[in-house]
Amino acid sequence: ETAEGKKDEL
Amino acid sequence: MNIFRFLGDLSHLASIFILIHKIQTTRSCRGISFKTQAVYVAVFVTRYLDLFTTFVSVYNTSMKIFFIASSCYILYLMKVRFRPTNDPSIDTFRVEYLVGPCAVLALIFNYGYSVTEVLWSLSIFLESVAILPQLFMLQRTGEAETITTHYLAALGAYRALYIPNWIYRYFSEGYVDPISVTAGLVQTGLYLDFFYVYFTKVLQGQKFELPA
Repeated sequence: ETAEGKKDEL
Repeated sequence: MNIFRFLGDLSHLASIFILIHKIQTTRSCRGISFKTQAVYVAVFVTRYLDLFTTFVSVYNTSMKIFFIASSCYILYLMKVRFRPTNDPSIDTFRVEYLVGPCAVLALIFNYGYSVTEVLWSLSIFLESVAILPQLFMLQRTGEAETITTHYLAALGAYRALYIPNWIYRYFSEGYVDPISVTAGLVQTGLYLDFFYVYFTKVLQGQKFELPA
């Protein structure tokens, strides 16, 4: 799983 | 959310409060680079465009709004409220040398060719070097008010604390964000010299002064 489409960090 | 990321975010919040406190109590923005602060506004605005499309948590949304609002407020303090105390003649770092390469990097390295993804990527790269005008100014003047060094230390600690967070997330979730990790390592690296002087001088009660 990469960060694509899953940006939950600030 | 893990403890490293939470402490990182708290450190980021603290840095902003320290900066606003410094400007308001000394009634001066002396020693603060307007260019660095302006780049932060660009960083937050371009990164948090998803405020309108994605909901992660109340925590996430509130922090995003706070970072955009507080960074704009700092620009207001510097350009309007305490304008006479801002000296552009020592804030001479050429920001276009940062924005240009970061824009190229964002076009090459991103998670998808859409406006929001490229701007997100740009914001990550830009954040990693946003502190350079400030550090450049520090180097030129060779000294800093103690409160300013606390601000810089908290700001540097924020991204440094994200590094153990990424290691933790890799092992616990298999989550990897190569763009953030690379930029985060660069960002933290830029602070190493500053941290050295901060720990060996400021925290020992001495003034922040660079050797001539």
